[in-house]
Amino acid sequence: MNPDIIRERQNATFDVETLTNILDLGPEKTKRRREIESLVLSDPDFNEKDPNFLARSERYDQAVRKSAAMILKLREYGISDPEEILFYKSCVHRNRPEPLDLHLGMFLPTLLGQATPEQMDRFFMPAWNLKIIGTYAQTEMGHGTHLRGLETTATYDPATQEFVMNSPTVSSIKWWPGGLGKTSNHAVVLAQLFTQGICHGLHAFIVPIRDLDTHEPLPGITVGDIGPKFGFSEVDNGFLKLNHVRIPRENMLMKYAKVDLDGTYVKPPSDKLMYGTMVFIRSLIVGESARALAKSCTIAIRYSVVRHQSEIQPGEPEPQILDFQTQQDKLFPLLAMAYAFTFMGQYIRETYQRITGDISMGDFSEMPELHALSAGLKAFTTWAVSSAIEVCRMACGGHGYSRSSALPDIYVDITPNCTYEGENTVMMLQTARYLVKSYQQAKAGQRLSGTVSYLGEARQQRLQPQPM
Amino acid sequence: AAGQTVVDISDLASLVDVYKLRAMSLVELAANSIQEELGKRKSHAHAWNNSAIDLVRASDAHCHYVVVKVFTEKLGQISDPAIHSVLSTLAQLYALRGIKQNSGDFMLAGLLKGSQVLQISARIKELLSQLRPNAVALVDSFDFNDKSLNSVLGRYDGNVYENLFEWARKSPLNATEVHESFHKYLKPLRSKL
Repeated sequence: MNPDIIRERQNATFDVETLTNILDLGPEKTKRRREIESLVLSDPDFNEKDPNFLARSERYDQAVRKSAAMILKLREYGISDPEEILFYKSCVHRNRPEPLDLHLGMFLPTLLGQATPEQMDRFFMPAWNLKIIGTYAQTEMGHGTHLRGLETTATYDPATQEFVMNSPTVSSIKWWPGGLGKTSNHAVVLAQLFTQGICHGLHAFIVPIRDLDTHEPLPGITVGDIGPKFGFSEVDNGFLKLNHVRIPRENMLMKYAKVDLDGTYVKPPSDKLMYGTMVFIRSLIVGESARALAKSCTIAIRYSVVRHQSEIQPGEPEPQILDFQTQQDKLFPLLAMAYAFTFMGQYIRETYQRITGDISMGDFSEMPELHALSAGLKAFTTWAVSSAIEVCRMACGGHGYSRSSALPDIYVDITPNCTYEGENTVMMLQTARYLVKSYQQAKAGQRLSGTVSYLGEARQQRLQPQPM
Repeated sequence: AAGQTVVDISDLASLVDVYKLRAMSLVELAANSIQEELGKRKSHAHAWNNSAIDLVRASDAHCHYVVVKVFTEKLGQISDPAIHSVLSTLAQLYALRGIKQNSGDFMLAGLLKGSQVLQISARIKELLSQLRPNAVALVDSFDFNDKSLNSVLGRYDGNVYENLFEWARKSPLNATEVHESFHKYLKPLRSKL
């Protein structure tokens, strides 16, 4: 053990384990987290070659091998709690994204949130057993966050009771979904629904894209990997072109909106229900960002007590670089931010669970608040964390540039959060729409609830002059 | 309210309040901007686009307020005095750093005096010194396993340099003492020069 770091630990004024328990939301959760971590890290099936020294195809191959082993082990150990699955997965893949992320994180949750009981019977168990491997194909080559601009069409044909899925232009080719290129055999495809000659907007459809046995692309399907990216080397982000592909009527996710046999369209109770999975992911991203920043701070602060450089007092030995005020000014505000965002991640996850519980009971009243808050906080935290990781990297001087520091990998795997599940500026504008609407309601004398309730408070009532 | 709404920079509740008032002020500013644009007979869509910078800023301020509020509320749930103290220092640092970085907003809204910006800078320096002895313990509390962190610089035992050297030696370029490119390109080049 390095003597500097031993001395640092002796200087602490609080009990580290107690704070760890607070961050984990209780000692039992800490214990369970460590059990899971130990299960993975002591398992030789999850040993890996250092990905820094592998080509991309090798990294994908290694990740698929580990994902396959992971699925078996999850069954073997009976781990079924979603939070525990997520943690197990993050240990297996050392917090790197992996080929089954979209299957576990979006395809299954979409089924749970938007499938009818009959659709659950048909799709869920095959998906749970990986016979069906799914992804979530929303973004198109020419269209991203603005969902109404998506071009892919699903036209209902009452004669055959099928939807005809089509990519009418090059810009409508689905682009970027994780796991789409080589891993998945199904996709939840977001497409503009046409029935009885009328466009009813965006709806979700389960589209088979590869043969379940041979894994060959199905007729009318053009599918593949989009190529190397900034990070995400383990994931086969893909493209998908649909050439008048026919799917049964029952493949439209119909828990809320419906198309009857004759093509009659039944509206959902709320337009926003379609985006439930995205809101779920956005709420997870806040905690994920906090975790990436916490890791970066851990690396930069530990290194800053080991590294000695330059002089504070001429003639004296080189001090630990964390003794320089400028180094503290770089890193401690980021450490504070890591804690702030960790607590924020816990808050938004609890809020998501509470409000989705209400939604499942038919109470949609807090849904706009959830949408606005998850969008804004996702943007706020990912922007801040991307910049912060870069500061951590620079704070480690020349060694921060080495892949051995892990900082380059943390950075490239977290910055895409700024653009996926909604580009950040657009997310901020969605939040603003809710804020302005709430402000106008408050001005009109309506009572507000939730995080915007302050917009209805009289300004001078709350802040009194304080002694300086 | 300008001139009266002076923040007490050492009181977290007061800091939460100014973040709330800053958010309120920026939401109001953005809403007024839309009204002004509409007054110029712009369509609502154009009024919205011409106010978009203000709108993003309003959202940012709202989120910042929520984060500061949630952090402060979390402190209320922590009973261990030593941990409460160190997290309170972090919360103050987070809040004051945000005020310093966005001081224009706070001053424009009459929530902060120019002289207080200097006070905040001085207070931030105090907080940095207070945090220094606990810095490693605060990151240890995140409890990242070395394998999971996968960082030579961030190792728990601090043995950075020996492991950095060991890691470098694993580079595929070091698989042979002489890389094949020397025989393929550099050596033939020499004979041509």
